[in-house]
Amino acid sequence: AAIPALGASYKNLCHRHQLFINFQDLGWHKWIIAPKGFMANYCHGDCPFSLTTSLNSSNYAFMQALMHAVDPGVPQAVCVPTKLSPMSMLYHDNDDNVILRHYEDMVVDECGCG
Amino acid sequence: FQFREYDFLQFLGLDQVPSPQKFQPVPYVLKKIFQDREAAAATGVPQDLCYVKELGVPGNVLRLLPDQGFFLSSKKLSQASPCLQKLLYFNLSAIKEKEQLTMAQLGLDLGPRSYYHLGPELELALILVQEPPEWGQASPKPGKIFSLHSVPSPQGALYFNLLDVAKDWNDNPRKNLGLFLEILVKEDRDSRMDFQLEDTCARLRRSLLASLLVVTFNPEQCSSSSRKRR
Repeated sequence: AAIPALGASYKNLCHRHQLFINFQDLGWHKWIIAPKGFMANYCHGDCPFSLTTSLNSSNYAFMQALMHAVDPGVPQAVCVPTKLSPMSMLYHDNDDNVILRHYEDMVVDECGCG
Repeated sequence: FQFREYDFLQFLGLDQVPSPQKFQPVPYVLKKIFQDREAAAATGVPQDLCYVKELGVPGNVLRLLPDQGFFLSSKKLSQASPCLQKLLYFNLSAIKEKEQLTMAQLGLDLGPRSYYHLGPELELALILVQEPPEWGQASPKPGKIFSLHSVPSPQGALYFNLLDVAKDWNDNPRKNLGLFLEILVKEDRDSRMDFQLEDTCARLRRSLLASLLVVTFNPEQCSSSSRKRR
């Protein structure tokens, strides 16, 4: 039988949201050659105890959610990235060098409770 | 916001928001590596961010350093005198202490390729500058010859492996006095040589572009997570 989510409608549950980072908004387009921006995404939503097991959660998140149920002083598990991917950036530095660098963990691919 | 931006720039390996004065052209190899990495990321193909497979070397940062040297004055040209003399200088200060150099390639672009204007055969000499200029002299004293190269026609790009030299410069910045580039026109072509000479040398001075592509590897940033994937 389906477990009803306590006080959380589906759209409020922890999941990945789209977030496009436009370097022009940051004024970084003056020195970043490529990309012009990237889909970084972010995680947001509730992690109710009843759904902790189904929301791509860590074992720790499950235990924390359990403890929260027993003692509300323990904070609830939070919605965090569980899978991130790298991206490359091509930019100019202050010495007029062109730099190509790869950065890990720049794009959120999956979210879960942790 | 400024404070947070500074933190993030540090994470990117920058001390401040860059405000470049000159915009160097991005070489094909850097564009290609960038596009390949972007395509791999889009398709979810695991990547080793600490190995540059296109260049066959370990590394996680690629830098194209522009030449900051200067042309040395040339007298009236004749076949015996050099067509072009230039001091090449590359500022390696952007390379951080913990980074290990794994590649340093000098690129000399002699201008666009053409089938119609091949130009005279050239001799190109790269000489390491080992002593600073003497008092009252504008140009440094050249040292030992690093490379002597015959160029059938002055066009296209030439590449030289400068890894050992760049490592030495990086370890001892005082030794980084640059490279002396001398281009001579080879003799015995034909009678039109003198006519072509001024033209060829003037074109070379206008089109010559020198840059140093350096790849570095930072063991702290290439930790277990990337090795696991490899």
